[in-house]
Amino acid sequence: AEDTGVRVELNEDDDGKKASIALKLWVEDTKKLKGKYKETGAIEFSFDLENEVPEVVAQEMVESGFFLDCDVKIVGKSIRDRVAFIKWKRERTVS
Amino acid sequence: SATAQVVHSAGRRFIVSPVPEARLREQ
Repeated sequence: AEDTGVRVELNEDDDGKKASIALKLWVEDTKKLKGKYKETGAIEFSFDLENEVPEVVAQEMVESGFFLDCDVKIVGKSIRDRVAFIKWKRERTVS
Repeated sequence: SATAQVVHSAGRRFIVSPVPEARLREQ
């Protein structure tokens, strides 16, 4: 995945079955963000792989004050890339 | 503990915790 400066990792072991998984997101490179970033630390949250949209979660992070609106795309893309990887890994495990 | 909780109006819970040190050292 592209290096967006925003890292998203699994925050629990993936059993390959649960729709909702715990993720952890943090900024590795503040220079890649457009807006001023306030160092808040890592953000832990749950994400439903089947029903949720990464960009919506990114928007919620903006509304919660973690990021500025101009960075919603980069945060959404970071989550989307990680979610795609988790889904790909699950499919590979099944097959 | 250094964790803090933010609950978005949509009901999602965000928990703020320290950035994993091991991850920082990887860079």
